[in-house]
Amino acid sequence: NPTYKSKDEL
Amino acid sequence: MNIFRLTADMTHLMSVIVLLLKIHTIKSCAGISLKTQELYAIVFTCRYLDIFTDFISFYNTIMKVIFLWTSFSIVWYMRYHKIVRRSYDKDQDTFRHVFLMLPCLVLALLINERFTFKEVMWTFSFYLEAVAILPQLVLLQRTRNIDNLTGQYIFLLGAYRALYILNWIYRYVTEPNYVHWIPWMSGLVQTLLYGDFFYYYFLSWKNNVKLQLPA
Repeated sequence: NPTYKSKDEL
Repeated sequence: MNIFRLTADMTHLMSVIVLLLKIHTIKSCAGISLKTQELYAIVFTCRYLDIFTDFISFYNTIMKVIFLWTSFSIVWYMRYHKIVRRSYDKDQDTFRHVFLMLPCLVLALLINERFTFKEVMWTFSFYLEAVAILPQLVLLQRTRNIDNLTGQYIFLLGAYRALYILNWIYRYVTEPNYVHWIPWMSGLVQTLLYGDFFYYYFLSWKNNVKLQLPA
């Protein structure tokens, strides 16, 4: 889902 | 991935390595706040809950494992290693975790991107990371003598978040609808908290004198 894509930072 | 974020992650990794080197080689944690280290372990635990459910990249997963492993190792060294623990100054390191964790948890319950457990924990980890350095900065003011490795550790820790801000600006400019107020605001507060430390660190470097924070 899109939000987890945005959680690509550490 | 952009150069700002890569440099930021490497700076963050360097800060952890500097601290582990200090603790592992000279077997001392003088001047280091266990409270801050424990808060960082909590920050990474709450932020990386998705480590087994959402694979983003090898880099992402490897770095998460490294940060989790090193943060818990540092806490273990300072608490249980028979030599290191002797150099821990528990009488000076008295900042109460709960005074930082509770407000961050309440704020994460109120202000978040989605009201789910993982999302609230992720948000809580950003708010907590912003203030996690406070026990360490308080300890520095109390103990006065700041050895080089400790000074470098804190400088790198502050620099990594400042570099993340450059990364967020870069991504905001180059990626359509990339907007994340929670990390941005938390990261800004976190970097500002290092402000006076950076100032005195720069002065000590410029005048080539030992780093001293005003009482």
